[in-house]
Amino acid sequence: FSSFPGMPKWRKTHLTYRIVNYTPDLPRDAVDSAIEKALKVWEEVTPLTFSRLYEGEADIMISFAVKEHGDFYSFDGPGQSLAHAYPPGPGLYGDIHFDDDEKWTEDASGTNLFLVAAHELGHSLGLFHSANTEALMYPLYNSFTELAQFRLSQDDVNGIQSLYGPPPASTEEPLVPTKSVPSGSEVPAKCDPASSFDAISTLRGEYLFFKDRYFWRRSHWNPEPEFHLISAFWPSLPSYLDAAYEVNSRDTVFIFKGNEFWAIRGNEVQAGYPRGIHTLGFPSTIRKIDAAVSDKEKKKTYFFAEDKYWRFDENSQSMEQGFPRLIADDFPGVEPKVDAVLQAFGFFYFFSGSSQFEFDPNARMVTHILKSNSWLHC
Amino acid sequence: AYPLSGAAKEEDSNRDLAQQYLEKYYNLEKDVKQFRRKDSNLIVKKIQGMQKFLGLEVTGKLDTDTLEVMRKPRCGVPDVGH
Repeated sequence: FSSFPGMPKWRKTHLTYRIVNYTPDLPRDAVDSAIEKALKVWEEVTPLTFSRLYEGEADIMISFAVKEHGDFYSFDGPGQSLAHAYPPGPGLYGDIHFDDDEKWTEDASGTNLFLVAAHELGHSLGLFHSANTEALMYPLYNSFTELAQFRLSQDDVNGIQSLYGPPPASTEEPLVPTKSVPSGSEVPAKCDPASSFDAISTLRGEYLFFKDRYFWRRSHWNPEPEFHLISAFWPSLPSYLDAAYEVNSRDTVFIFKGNEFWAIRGNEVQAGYPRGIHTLGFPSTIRKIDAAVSDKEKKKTYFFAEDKYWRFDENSQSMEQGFPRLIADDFPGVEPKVDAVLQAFGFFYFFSGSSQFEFDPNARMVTHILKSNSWLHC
Repeated sequence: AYPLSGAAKEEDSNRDLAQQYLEKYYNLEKDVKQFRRKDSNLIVKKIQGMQKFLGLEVTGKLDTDTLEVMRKPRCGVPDVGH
């Protein structure tokens, strides 16, 4: 990686941006979300945060133009130069110009706006080009980048963190005890006795424990769970999830947040998602679910919301009649609200706050109560 | 003047492409003459610098791979600091 000569960088961590005009190639909201996604790429690995202005002078002014457009670098028609940006500073500095003689697209059929925007934002934040062909800051546009799997290379992360450092409290075990529920900017502590999880799922034999913007990954071969940003594997997924579960027979993990859900296979988010949760058969009164687990033997998926649960038949792909039922009636000893559920070794593990209830479905009773983070060798 | 043969024309356009590319992204001074002298040491060095940065074989010549890369879409920010 490299920074601009003189190493210009922003002297503040909260920056503003403004989308000054739009390309006719895409709907406005597609441009908005491409830019937001590109900002998030850098937000995740630095202390930087961004907010949008709709008028006046922002730090990063984003515009589309063709040929000569008022600076010293006129564009060159379709091809070659796609966009350019200026290093941090006042006025023109920090700004991004896209060549509107390119065909801007949301996918790879033309020039992908998200990918180019993420690169140009690297310049707006002070990164120069990288000679690492795997890096986002490599100067040539790589149309074969797997968009769903996009992740910053270590070279990019090293470069931007050489300017701004890592996200706050970047060590996994923060030096100072965090509050029981870390706020957005803190990193969750694995062995915090009060720790809880947002969602838990298996994935091809591994266990994923989601929390805030991160997840712990527990595999068979590595006793020490790995710790990652969700966006490092699935950039288009939200954070602060509600629920997650794997349907083994479909080699797919379903991720829920609010009234939407995504399908992921490995680290690829499947096309056609997110979908609305009501397409699964929930009543419109349900705004979100708290937890879910799929019983691979019975091919039934259980959805938990507040003190009730639903059962979904994976064969007929429909919600079963006679639901919702009360959790307390069929899972005695499990206290709502349920944060996450895991099926393993013939038991169901219900996670609620810092407690975990091991439930034996045959005996229909709770057999153990453990700490939620016992799976992380705490 | 003799009409340029196809090969000579192509060579000319390749040199033009390379000259613009090096001026735009590798800080080459805009000076037509020096580019005409193919063996100009400065040009060879600039071509080698570009090939090294972009991960190409460093030949100092406008070989096929180098010409192909120069035709690829890219960011408009130079690779060498002004």
